[in-house]
Amino acid sequence: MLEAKFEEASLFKRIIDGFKDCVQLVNFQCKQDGIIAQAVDDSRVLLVSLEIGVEAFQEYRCDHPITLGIDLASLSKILRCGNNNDTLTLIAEDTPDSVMLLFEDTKKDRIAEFNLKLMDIDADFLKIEELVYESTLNLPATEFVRVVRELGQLSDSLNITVTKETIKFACDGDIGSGTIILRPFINMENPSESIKLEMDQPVELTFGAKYLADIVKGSALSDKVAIRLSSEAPALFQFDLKAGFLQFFLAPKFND
Amino acid sequence: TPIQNDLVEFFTII
Repeated sequence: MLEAKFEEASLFKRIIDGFKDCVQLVNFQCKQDGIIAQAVDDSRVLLVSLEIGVEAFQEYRCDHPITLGIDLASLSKILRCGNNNDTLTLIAEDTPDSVMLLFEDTKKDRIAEFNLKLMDIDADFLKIEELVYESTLNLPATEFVRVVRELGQLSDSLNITVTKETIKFACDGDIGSGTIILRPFINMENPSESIKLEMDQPVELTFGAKYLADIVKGSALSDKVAIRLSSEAPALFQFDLKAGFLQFFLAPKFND
Repeated sequence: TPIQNDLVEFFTII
């Protein structure tokens, strides 16, 4: 039996909005210590990995591991039926063929109950090794969104070069080119505006702009993004939750 | 033009 209650439905909405545009059929594995989900996009270039810890819930109970095979497009239709500040409880039996979404508006004593049919999704589960990354950046999610939006309109590839003191985003497309250089700085008044850079090795990688345009949707979850880079390895873009995270692993392009 | 890598070659399927 699974009973997972979000204090606000908006948290689950933002989590799903963070990755529903790049993967559609996802197995949510509910366990004693929380819910995890993993999916690879159709082009096998982007891996999404979600972890929601027990502390992210107002109440959480999961007696036995339960897998919920969900079509995110269908789930989104139901999530639109709840108000952001309703509580939302996910309820499922041990071998479920559907999952109940219960929205409660405690002020107006209004209760809405939806059942979403589950799917049998046959998806590989990938082991994500703890990689040692050559460079790690921490920057405001809004800055990352802006860089991706501005450079993504000029080219379908976006290059990231990290050296000792600078982070350079660059693109060079048919209509023109662009370069944005960021430097680490600490904003004492507003720490979330700080940019941090840990560089063990300089690294330069090129990524598909269309995948980055999907990844920045994770900024609905956190005002900061961690970007971890290593040559010849997928980059990790991580948005932290209060308890858990939404991770995107993106394979780089290589110059032929 | 840069060529896109496949991701799955970087991970092991369990």
